Amino acid sequence: LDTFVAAVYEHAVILPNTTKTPVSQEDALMLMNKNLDVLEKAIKLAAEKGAQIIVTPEDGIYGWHFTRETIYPYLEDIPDPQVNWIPCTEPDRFGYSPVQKRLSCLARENSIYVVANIGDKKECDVNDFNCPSDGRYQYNTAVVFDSKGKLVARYHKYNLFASEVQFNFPKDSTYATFDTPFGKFGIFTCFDIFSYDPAVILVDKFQVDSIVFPTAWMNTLPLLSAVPFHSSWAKAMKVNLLSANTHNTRMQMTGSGIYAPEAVKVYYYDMETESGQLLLSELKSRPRTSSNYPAAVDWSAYAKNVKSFTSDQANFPGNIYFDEFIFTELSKDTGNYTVCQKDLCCHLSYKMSEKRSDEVYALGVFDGLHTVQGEYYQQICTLLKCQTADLKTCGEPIGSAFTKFEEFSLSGTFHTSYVFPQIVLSGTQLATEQHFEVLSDGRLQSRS
Amino acid sequence: DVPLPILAMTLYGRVFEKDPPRLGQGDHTLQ
Repeated sequence: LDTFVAAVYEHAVILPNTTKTPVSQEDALMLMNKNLDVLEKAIKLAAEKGAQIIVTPEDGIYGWHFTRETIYPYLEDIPDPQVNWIPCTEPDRFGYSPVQKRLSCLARENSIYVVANIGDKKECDVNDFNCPSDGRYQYNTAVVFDSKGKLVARYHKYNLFASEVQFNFPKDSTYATFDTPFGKFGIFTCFDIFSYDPAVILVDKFQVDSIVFPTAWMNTLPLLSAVPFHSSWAKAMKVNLLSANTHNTRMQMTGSGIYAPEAVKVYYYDMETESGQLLLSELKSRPRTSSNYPAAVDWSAYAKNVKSFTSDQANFPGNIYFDEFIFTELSKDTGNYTVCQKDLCCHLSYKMSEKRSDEVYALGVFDGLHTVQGEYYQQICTLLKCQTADLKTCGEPIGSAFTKFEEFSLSGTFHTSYVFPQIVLSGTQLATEQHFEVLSDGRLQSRS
Repeated sequence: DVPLPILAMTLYGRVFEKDPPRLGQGDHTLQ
């Protein structure tokens, strides 16, 4: 098939009561079945509308706030997909597995690939040096059932987020892929999107066409809101990304989408209601062969060869998500600025419709290791609106903006080929390909 | 080409070769 219809479901997860003692397996299943009742309606509706695959969120069946002990009743033993198993028709083959059976039947009865996130448990013994003291490994796991209900992929989340104390890190990275009539797919989960292993490897080495991405993503403006970041990943990595987020406004969780390399197909961001949402879009099965496949970008080509803009105004420090940036203020309605930290220099040229007295913008740069809730090295160039007119608030989250930019060009002397371009508009909405373009020399600029 | 009310415009680079072996295994956690 040249194209296919993809669906993602942003699910408002029904959460278990917080408890310090484990509930019974029956109570755990009752809670999971409540969530599966909701997912079932979404899966049926997606299939009726022609979708061939649907992605549901991380933590979408059992929720969160678990300890290692309290999540145990929610876990099932998930076998290697090589065993060739259809849980819907052989529910007892691998012991207690009611959730896998129900997911398999939903896929089979609706003739649709179903991607879901559940928990896997694997017993181990004293001969295993790494075996936890309670005698089992517990894994945050993504599963895929094909349109016949067969388990075709199992992925143990490799890069656990700091708060996931209920799960074990897999010893080695595993690469979960599955072939369909509509292209080759890869899987990773939430925090993995920051990683080389497995996220980049799935794309660069395994040459997948599409990624299915269950996530439970807490939005953090200005840089790491789900829709802008995930859509920029699809654009930069040049694959389809089917991103299903949980929906919980109290936890800042919203933002799901279907993203293609050449365009954002559809996205959902809603901090006003507590509703779930089904999204569907048609995608190219093999985007690498498309005529409008994005050209390769040399992200530092322009910036390394342009003379830095000089300014007599002082730079100032600011903090974004625990990282110390260097900023310079955009003091006029039109201008050119360069700001540098370590090996990274960022260049900005811009023209505002007018310079408002009640809004302050700054150009920021960061070149360093992020060390909170995980460690990863970043090089960032960002133009952002400060929270107030006080420069000390530059980098703090802000949701609305009235200053309009007629023209802009942003570039940087990056020492990596993995650069993700994003523009967030007032209301945390997304600027689309109609608004901006990325030139092959690495400039992110407005379309004229 | 409607002028854009921009909140943030970002080039977000990741330098993977300077990462630790696994992202979630840093020594620092959020207090």
